[in-house]
Amino acid sequence: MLEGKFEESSLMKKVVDAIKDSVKLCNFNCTEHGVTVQAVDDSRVLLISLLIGEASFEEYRCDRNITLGIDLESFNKIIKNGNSSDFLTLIAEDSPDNVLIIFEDKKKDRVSEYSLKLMDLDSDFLQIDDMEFDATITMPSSEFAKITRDLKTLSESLQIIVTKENVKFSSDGDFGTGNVVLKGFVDMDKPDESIKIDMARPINLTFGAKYIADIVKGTSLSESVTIKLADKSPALFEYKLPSGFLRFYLAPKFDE
Amino acid sequence: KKQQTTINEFFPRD
Repeated sequence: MLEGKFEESSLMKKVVDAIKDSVKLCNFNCTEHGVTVQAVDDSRVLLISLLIGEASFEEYRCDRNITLGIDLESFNKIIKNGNSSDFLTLIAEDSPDNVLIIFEDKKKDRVSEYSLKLMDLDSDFLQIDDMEFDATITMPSSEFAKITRDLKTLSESLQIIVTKENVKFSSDGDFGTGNVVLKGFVDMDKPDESIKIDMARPINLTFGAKYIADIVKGTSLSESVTIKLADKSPALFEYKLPSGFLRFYLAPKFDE
Repeated sequence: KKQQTTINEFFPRD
């Protein structure tokens, strides 16, 4: 049996918001360590890897591994009904046909209970070994979201170029070009505002802008985002959770 | 013109 209670429903709301536009159906795999999701978008360009660690829950119990096949659009309709500050509890039997979603306000004078039908989904698990990256950038997630939105207006591709001194985001479109250059810096008072660039080898990669625009829907999960890049390899975009992470692996574009 | 790759080209199925 699964019983997981969040101190606030806001975490689950943000997670669903972050992934629902990339994937529609996915398995939530529940183990004693927490909840994981691995899913790939329909075009097979973007892979999502989510871990909501046991410590993200106020109370968590999962005796046996349980798979919840969830339609995220339906789940989102229900999860939106809770107030962000409500307790959120997920309950499922060992071989469940549905999952119970319970919201309780903190004064305990209102309890809302919903049941979501589960689906039997094919799981197609990809093996992601520890990758070696040539460059790692950590920056404020809101700044990365703005750069993505701004440059996406010019082109369907977004180029990321990392040199020793800086990182350049660049787009080249029909009516013009644009780029944003960031240098590393440390903000002692607000560490989350810092920009950290670690580079072992220079990087020049191009990605589909629409996929990055989907990735930045994770912005509300974390003050900062970490971008890991390697030549001719998928990029990793990571938003840290209180215990766990939401990772996006994005396949690059190459010259024909 | 750049060609989009897919994630399957990099990560094998388990």
